[in-house]
Amino acid sequence: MRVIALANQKGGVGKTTSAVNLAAGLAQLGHKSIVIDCDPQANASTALGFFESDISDPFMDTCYRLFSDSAKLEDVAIPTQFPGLSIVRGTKHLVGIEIELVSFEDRESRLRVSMNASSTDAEFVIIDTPPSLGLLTLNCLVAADEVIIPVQCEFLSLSGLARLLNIVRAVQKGDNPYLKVCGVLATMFDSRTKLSREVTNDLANHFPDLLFSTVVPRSVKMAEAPSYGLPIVEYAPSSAGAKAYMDLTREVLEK
Amino acid sequence: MRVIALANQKGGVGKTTSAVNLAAGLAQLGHKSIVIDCDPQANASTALGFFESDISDPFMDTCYRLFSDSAKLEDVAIPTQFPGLSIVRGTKHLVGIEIELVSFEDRESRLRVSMNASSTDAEFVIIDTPPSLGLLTLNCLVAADEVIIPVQCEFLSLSGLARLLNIVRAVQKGDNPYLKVCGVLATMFDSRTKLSREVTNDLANHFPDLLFSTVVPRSVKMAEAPSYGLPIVEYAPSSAGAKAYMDLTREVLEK
Ligand SMILES: Nc1ncnc2c1ncn2[C@@H]1O[C@H](COP(=O)(O)OP(=O)(O)OP(=O)(O)O)[C@@H](O)[C@H]1O
Ligand SMILES: Nc1ncnc2c1ncn2[C@@H]1O[C@H](COP(=O)(O)OP(=O)(O)OP(=O)(O)O)[C@@H](O)[C@H]1O
Ligand SMILES: [Mg+2]
Ligand SMILES: [Mg+2]
Repeated sequence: MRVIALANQKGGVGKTTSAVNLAAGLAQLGHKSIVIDCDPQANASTALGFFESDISDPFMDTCYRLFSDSAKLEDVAIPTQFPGLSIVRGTKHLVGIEIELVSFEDRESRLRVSMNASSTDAEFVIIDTPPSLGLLTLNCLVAADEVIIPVQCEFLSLSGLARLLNIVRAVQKGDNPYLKVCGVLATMFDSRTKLSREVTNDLANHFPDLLFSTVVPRSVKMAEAPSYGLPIVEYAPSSAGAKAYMDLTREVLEK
Repeated sequence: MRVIALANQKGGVGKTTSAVNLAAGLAQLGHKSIVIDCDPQANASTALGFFESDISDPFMDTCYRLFSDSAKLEDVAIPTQFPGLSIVRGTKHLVGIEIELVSFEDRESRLRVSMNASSTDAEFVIIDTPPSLGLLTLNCLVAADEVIIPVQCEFLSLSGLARLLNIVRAVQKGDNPYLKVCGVLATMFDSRTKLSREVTNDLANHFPDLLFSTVVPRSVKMAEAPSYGLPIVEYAPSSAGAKAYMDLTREVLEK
């Protein structure tokens, strides 16, 4: 089982979009996958058609339990309408976890304990994280084998990358020596702007061996898909976004 | 003095861009303003030409001190190159504040204590917040008189709005009864897409008395400006983005 976290403290760079569409792509190619929504915004859950109002007990039926009482993945994962794809839903109550865990000795490895106790037959676990470097995201980096870093093709998104890679290195030296950077993914590339090309050139110069060759174009269909609760490969299978995420899926499978 | 926080836990919706350009617009119209960068990403500082590497002591010369030892604004505010506009720089070390404050009784009102002790002659203080509802953002909402909520014209950004307004109401019932919602600002509006129009219609239907009449269009010049350390009114004064932020500035002055 490969556990891959999507992380970047910069907001709005495509973490959720990449987590959902990579997991859907893997499932479509026959690799059973689970999405874990570790963001209190619960956008990955919304983007797959699940609403917080449908959850009878957010402390028991969601990702919250993986942090609070070391539940197993199979206790909280539920199937989606897409064959081979399951989800552990997020909840706004995850905000409380960041405060509750502070006093625990093992505050950064709670999620890993739950994951290690699990006996799911999924081949991939894809973890969506919030836009911060707090205890939720640290738990995800400690629990993961690999991290994919989406970077929007804009200046402000570039400026936080060095700091994120420092945090990844700190996690590798500390709780998770096995953590690898699976790759840096350029997102929302707009071929009409000089800015997009400058950013991708910068990424290629600074991180030549980390940058995925797949570049995800900016396309409104990508932004529309979550409102229908569908991954792009279902909402617009012949779109540029769907093709890019299938390319990314194949690149991840080859690593 | 009016203290206005820009807040939305959804990432990448234009909090920093709006904070910087509103403050620059106010300064240009002759209203002395200070930007406080309360985000560990320190993007507002970068967007005004300040780099974390230039700061000799990030614990003393930045926003960090407003939380750690109740410094006054005038102890940490420095002038920018734009007349009438000063800044309290952000720092990555703010991440530590979220953990350090947990055990304090007054953990949500540390910033307000500093602000109340200040004797600056600025007319406006504009606070940029991180994309979360943790202790940093709560401190900003408790310290502020008003909050502006930027909402990107996309579906995922809409889904978190109800929760944010609940938090604002909780702050109003608790530590800050005076907090008002100054307005909801539609950002990155793309007139070519149906999605943008649907989102602005939704906003107009659900929040008719909160929605600013100014709508900020998506424009690449807006995304380029921070890489030159310039607000849009300096970088591209005759662009649609500059016009929109001057319109917003006038609307805020009229409230
Ligand atoms: N390739 C794309 N083209 C156009 N829009 C996109 C693309 N990818 C994502 N989006 C849209 O951009 C917005 C930000 O993407 P997303 O929510 O996935 O980012 P995120 O990093 O998860 O944000 P957060 O930091 O809030 O968790 C969303 O409205 C999404 O629908
Ligand atoms: N009107 C606009 N048109 C085009 N791009 C924009 C516009 N406003 C902001 N941007 C760009 O969109 C990205 C997100 O904006 P910004 O960083 O201001 O959002 P934010 O809410 O502060 O993000 P975070 O949640 O990470 O703090 C940035 O790269 C910014 O330059
Ligand atoms: Mg997200
Ligand atoms: Mg910001």
